[in-house]
Amino acid sequence: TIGIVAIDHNGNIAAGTSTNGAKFKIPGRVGDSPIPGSGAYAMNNIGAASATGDGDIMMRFLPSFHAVQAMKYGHNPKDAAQLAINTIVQYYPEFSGAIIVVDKYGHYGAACHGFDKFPYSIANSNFGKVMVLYAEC
Amino acid sequence: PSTPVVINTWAFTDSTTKSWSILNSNGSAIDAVVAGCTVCEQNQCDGTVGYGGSPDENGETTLDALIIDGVTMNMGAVGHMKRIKDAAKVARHVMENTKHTLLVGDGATQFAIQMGFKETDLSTNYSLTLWNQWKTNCQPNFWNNVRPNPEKYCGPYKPNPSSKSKPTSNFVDMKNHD
Repeated sequence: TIGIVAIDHNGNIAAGTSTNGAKFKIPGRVGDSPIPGSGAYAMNNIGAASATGDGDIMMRFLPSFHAVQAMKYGHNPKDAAQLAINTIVQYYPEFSGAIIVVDKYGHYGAACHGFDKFPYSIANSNFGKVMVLYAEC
Repeated sequence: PSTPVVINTWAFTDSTTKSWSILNSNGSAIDAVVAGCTVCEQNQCDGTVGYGGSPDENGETTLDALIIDGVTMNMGAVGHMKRIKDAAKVARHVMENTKHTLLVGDGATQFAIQMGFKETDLSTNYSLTLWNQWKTNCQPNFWNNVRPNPEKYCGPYKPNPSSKSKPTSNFVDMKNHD
C-alpha cells in the first residue's frame, strides 16, 4: 500500500492511498486503505495523515482521523502519530502498522508498531529533494 | 512553513519524486497525490500496489484507492475493484463526478469503464505463481471459528459454534500490508 499526503504552494492539503490489499484475503474483503479516516484523512486548516499495515485491525480505530483530531487539539504531528498507534496497541499488542502525519505548516512525524523500523519518503522545500527517513518502532 | 511538502508511506521514492515534481510545477495537492499513487500502481510497488500482486483466495487481484480533498472535504474511493489498473484515478472520478464516496466491486469496475478506463486482467505470472503455491495448503488464511480447522485444512468452511477464538492481528511485513 502507498499512502500519500501533499501540501501545495497554495497551502491546500490532499491525501490518498492505493493498494491491492492483503495476500490470500477472503474474496470480497476490503482493508483500511479506501476508508476515509482510516487509510488517510485531511483537513486543510489542520493537516493530514495516512496509515499502513494490518488493515483489518487499523480500520477499527480510524487512526488517520484520530491523528488529525489530535493535532486539532494541540498535539504536534509526532505525538499525534504516536497517540493513534498507542490506541490500537492497547487492544492489539501484536498488530503491525504505521502512520505518517503532517500539520498544515509542513511539520511532520511518524509512528509505528510491530516492525523494527518503518521507512517513509519525503520531499519538502527544506530538503529540496526526496529523502527516505525511518521511524523507530 | 516547510511547504510545499509531499510525504508517503514506505520507501517508494519514485512516487515521491513524481508528486514533488508536480508540486514544483505549481500543480495542486490533489494532482500530486493522484500522480504519486499512479506511479506506484504502474511500478507495482513491492507487489503491494497495483496489478499483479496480493491475489485473493481465488487468485484474483483487486484494487482499493482513496482520494481526499482537504479544502472541500470531498472524497472518492474504490474498494475491491476488479479488472481496472488505475485505481487512484478512478477514485478521483468518484470524487469529482459523483455525489458518492465509495464504490465497490463490479459496480466500481462498470463506473470506471463509463469514465473511459480500459478493462484488463490484473493477474500476472507472479501473482498466479504466488497463488498456486498458497493453494497447496491454504496457509496462512483469514478464517476463524470454522470447520474444518482452517489452520490445517483448506475450505470450503462452515461456522463452528463450539470454537470461540479471541480476535487477533494478521501477519504483516514489507511485502504484505494494507
